[in-house]
Amino acid sequence: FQTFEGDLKWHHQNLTYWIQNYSEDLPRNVIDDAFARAFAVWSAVTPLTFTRVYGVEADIIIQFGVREHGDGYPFDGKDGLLAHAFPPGQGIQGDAHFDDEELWSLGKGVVVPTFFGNADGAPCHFPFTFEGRNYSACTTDGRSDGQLWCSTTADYDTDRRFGFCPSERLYTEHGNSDGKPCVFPFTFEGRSYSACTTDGRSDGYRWCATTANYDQDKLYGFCPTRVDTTVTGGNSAGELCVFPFVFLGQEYSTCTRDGRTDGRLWCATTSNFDSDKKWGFCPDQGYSLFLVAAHEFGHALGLDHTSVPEALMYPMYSYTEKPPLHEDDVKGIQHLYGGPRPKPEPRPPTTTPETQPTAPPTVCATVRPSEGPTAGPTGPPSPGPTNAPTAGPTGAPTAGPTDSPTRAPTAGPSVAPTESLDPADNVCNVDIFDAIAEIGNYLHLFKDGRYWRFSEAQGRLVQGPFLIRDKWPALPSKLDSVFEEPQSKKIFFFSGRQVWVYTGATVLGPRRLDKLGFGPEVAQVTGALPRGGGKVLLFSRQNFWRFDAKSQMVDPKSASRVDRTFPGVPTNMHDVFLYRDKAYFCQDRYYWRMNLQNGINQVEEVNYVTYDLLQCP
Amino acid sequence: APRPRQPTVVVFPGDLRTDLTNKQLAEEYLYRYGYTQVAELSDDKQSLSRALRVLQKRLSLPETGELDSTTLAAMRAPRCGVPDVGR
Repeated sequence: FQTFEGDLKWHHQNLTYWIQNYSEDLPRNVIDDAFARAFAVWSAVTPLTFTRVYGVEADIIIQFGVREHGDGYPFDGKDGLLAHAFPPGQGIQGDAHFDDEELWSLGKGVVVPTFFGNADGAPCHFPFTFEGRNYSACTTDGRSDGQLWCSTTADYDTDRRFGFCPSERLYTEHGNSDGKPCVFPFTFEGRSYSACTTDGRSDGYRWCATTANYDQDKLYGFCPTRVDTTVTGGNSAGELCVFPFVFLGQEYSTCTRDGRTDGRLWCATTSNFDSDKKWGFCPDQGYSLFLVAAHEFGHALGLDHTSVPEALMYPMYSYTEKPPLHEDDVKGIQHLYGGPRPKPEPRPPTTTPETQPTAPPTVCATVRPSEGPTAGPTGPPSPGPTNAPTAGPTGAPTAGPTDSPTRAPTAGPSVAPTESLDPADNVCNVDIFDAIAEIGNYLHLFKDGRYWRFSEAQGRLVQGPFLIRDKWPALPSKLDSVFEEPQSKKIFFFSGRQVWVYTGATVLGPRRLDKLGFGPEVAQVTGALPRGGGKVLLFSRQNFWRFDAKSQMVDPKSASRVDRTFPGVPTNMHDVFLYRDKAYFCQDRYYWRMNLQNGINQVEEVNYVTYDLLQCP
Repeated sequence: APRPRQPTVVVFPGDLRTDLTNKQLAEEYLYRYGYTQVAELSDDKQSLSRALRVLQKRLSLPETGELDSTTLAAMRAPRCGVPDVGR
């Protein structure tokens, strides 16, 4: 084995990792699992532990990229160089990068999850036989509704196990159509489209309209990735094979090796290679993300390449189903970190603590939370609003296909793989919050009698939802605004023309707003900006007042217009709050952030509450 | 009996790799993975042979110092991008 010069190693054992973005080749949960198992290879033989976090503070940052991807060591397209990693240390040290022009799989071909059908969401089995013919991709053969399906065993004719493949005819992702399937043809900028398109977008994502007229209805969704017919390499990486296509005057309805000497399968990405010359390589076995990751993580822990061909740290890729660690690898890693900790004695399970939130504290974190700025849809195609987001996929499509390849299948979604949490618990599904406030270093987000919270100190792990009435029993479920007065730690809650003041567990109220000195014209308090020294700005739509938290009275003469003092923020805000010394003005799903410190009240950022404050996917 | 059709081989646009000669492939590989420094290789066979020997030893290949088929196959194999030699 070899280590890096000077035995570079980590000097703490509880290492953290962050999956910064995802390849489209594999379902995200498969990618998460592959990385977790790759880390487990090393934690099994060392005292090291690996915990997943969601931010740049991680020791090991995992990234998919192509060509030059920011570190000065460019990838080289399909095959050849698969991935690389940096030895332990700060910054980019310890990070692992994977070439996304490779086809990432589990080493035995594309992994295509299925929906509905009768196979419990099992992935497709390629190749499979149907009516005696061999299929290496999803097909619509045998169906009249055009739905793509596959067998989940090698032989559909005998086993009859099947599922439906990701397809824009079955569902769409993100966008603003709640996962509804595409409608073909649809009209966009006056043109008719009968397939997904990247037109109107600069990020290359394929999208479609979910009604017949996008120009009129502005309803759209992104088309699921079809890894079974997406090409890699060539000059159309990421596009789909088009069958049939014409090559040297002959028609092909499957991938072919014709025309090549290296025996690799390819297809055209238009209907005529002879005229268009657009092509790419068809999916092959791909590279096992688990095996390559285990190797790269060896580097990230301090191991260099070995000359033992059978070892995991040998530089060449080779697929194996056996456990990948060789004794050479074990000797190397234990030279750096020693052996595993003695296993703790088995203990009886502990009882869960009384007050549990209604969902695990990392709700947002486990639902594809890390699609950072480098990936993910950026909004509808132009000329619509370029940034209109939606709350993301809402689970299995509601309408399933209604018949099987040769006869009617079971009606869905009896077996679709769905998320185990109630979507209502998912903070990422909330469009607009009733109120948002920083209370005790936690940013609280209130909605319909419940609230979520997170703190920077805990890596923005969202906790909740909790029930408002459990902590503040006197409160109604619908709130307009909330603020904590920093000196007294009193928490003011506003709803309609009423106010409650909590000091710890004791409450004063409800009282009417006129008790605070507001006139009858003030129907609600929509926000508050604590300014220190017991002074707070209280907002009601376009106006705000100075409020003295000690006397608990506003100065009626201090009424001012928002737009005069805070230029650039919307006037019909539904919430205003202070968070880490920045003022946030919320309207619809967006916030306008203003830095009040420098005395120049200038908008410094406009973004989404869910995507950027909560970092939802 | 019909005569077997001679396969037509075409050059696919964007398929760069097929353009490199074996020697070019070797020089690029030896530099990329740390066996040679920039412009270290010159036309004399000695330096290439020396570098090949280092590579063959490192990768547990037969140490011939020649750009033989085994070595070329290794150079064409998918692999990790971390250099084998050097920092």
